[in-house]
Amino acid sequence: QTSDFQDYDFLQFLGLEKAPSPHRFQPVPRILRKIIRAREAAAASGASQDLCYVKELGVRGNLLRLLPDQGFFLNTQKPSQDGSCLQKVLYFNLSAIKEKGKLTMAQLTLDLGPRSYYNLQPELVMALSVVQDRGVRGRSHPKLGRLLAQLSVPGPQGSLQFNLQGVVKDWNRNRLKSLDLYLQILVQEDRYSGVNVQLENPCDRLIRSLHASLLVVTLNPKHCHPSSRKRR
Amino acid sequence: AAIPVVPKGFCKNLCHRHQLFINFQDLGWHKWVIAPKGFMANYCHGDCPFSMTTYLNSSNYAFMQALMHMTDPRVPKAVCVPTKLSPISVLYQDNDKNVILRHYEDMVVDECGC
Repeated sequence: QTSDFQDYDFLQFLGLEKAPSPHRFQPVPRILRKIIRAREAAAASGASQDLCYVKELGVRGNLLRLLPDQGFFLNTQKPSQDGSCLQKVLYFNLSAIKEKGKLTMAQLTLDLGPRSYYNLQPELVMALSVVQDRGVRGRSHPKLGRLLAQLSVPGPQGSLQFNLQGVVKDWNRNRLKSLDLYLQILVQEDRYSGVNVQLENPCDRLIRSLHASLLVVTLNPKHCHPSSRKRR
Repeated sequence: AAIPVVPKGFCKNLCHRHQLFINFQDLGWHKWVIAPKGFMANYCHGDCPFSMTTYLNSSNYAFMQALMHMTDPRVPKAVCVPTKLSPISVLYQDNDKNVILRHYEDMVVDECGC
């Protein structure tokens, strides 16, 4: 009974209602492991640390949260009539950010999967937009808002990062409950045609290996103002 | 006045840092706390006689309070408190599949004093 009581208090102190019971661990991105190792090394050496600055990301903040994508694909058949290979609505549940304070970073990571060991990889053209209206899943196409990024990459090669400053501003203005993005990837066929080696369809590989996540950093001024003593 | 030599065995009752390690596995929290495995929940405990307040990393206030206690025992002795604290960072997963790295300041007692 006593240990339960302490458990409860300790969890409250950590900012949790109850002990999480995840079915399985999410993959922990390298950046978070790198930060915690640096913090542990600093603590072991007794070096003083600025808790409110994440030097690995170059932003102020004392809480980092990685949100998994909970969105859905719009087309999983072969390249559709407009040649796009992959259309996905990315959905991030921002209401998970419960603590007070302001957002200082929202970094989208798109992992397109490893480089293929064939040198000839189709060039990919990616467009990332804000979704204004998700429409009805599976029946209507989402209504798009502003274009956030458009780029071409010479084939899948690990993770791409996008700092979404507009999302940070919007969230600080009116604490959005969710973030919906629309990702479209087209395959530039010309570099790819005429190759007689039977390669796997790049769309299938992309659809299978795409993994998206959103890293958000929040700064709680109550914890981060140097002169404030925390209320016990 | 010469500082009285502290008699043998007297030290362990004096104000100092006591080490205590909280192992998250003992709490069953290793299922959701990714790192670290636990943390040092040290605490300060021990006596703060007048002799202590003159050379340990104690405050002037402690010296005065110990002096007043000697003059008038109704004034309580100086107390043993943390004088240097350090933060910890906890990497854990919540119920919504979010991975969270949170920093908590003033969690570990590095030094104690009167």
